[in-house]
Amino acid sequence: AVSQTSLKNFFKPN
Amino acid sequence: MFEARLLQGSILKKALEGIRELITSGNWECSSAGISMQGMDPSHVALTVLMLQNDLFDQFRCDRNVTLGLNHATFSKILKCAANDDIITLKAEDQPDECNLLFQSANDDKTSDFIIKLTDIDQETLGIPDTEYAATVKVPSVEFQRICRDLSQFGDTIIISVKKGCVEFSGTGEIGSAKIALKESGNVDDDEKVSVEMDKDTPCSLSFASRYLNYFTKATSLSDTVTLQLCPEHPLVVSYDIGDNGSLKYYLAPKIEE
Repeated sequence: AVSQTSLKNFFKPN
Repeated sequence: MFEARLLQGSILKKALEGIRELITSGNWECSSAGISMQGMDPSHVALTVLMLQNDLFDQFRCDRNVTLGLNHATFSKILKCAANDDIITLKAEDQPDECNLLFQSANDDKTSDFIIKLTDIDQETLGIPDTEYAATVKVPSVEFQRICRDLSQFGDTIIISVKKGCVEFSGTGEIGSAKIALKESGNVDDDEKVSVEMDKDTPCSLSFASRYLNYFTKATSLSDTVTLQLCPEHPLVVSYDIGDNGSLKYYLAPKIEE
């Protein structure tokens, strides 16, 4: 099954 | 004092169409360089980044950095009062609690003056790391819009695959499946052109939520072409250029096999 990832896994808060 | 006059007011109308359904409100940061706005959807799946450089405006003044916290539904309602060929001027004080919008008709026989109240928006901004993308694909924006719409009938996921000279969009669902391939055009230098650039010729395939791709295509009228940038297990970048002095970019987190 494919699951949706979160952008927070890739981009860090400034 | 902040004042920005946009001869082509329709740019702002079109940009907001591409934003308002993804982000309910945002901080529009005004500096001497121009206006920028970044926001994530509530599920943290898509990041929207608008950049309007000062050169896009025929008059631009920003003495101190100003943050305009705008509710996008309200902003959109007001912008709908502007005609497509109106000149739009945005004005605000240095520490504003409201923003003034002035619409002037092309032949200057009608002016409309609106005030939008600003809100304090506590929004975190994300740092976007420099990424070496494995594939960069340019397609006519109307074609991309159509493909996203057509494939959404088959399921909630669209797979984008890039191989040498070709980009393929596919979807599978209970009713069946679909696969649409666009081949790289020859040496045609126009907006109908499809171009596929790959780093190291390694095929790249990623899955994305069709719902978000369809939201992004609301920005179609901003540009004749759209650029897609892919990198394995990385967010997709979907960019609409606003002339030479601006862009509306979307970053979409991929779906990954568990």
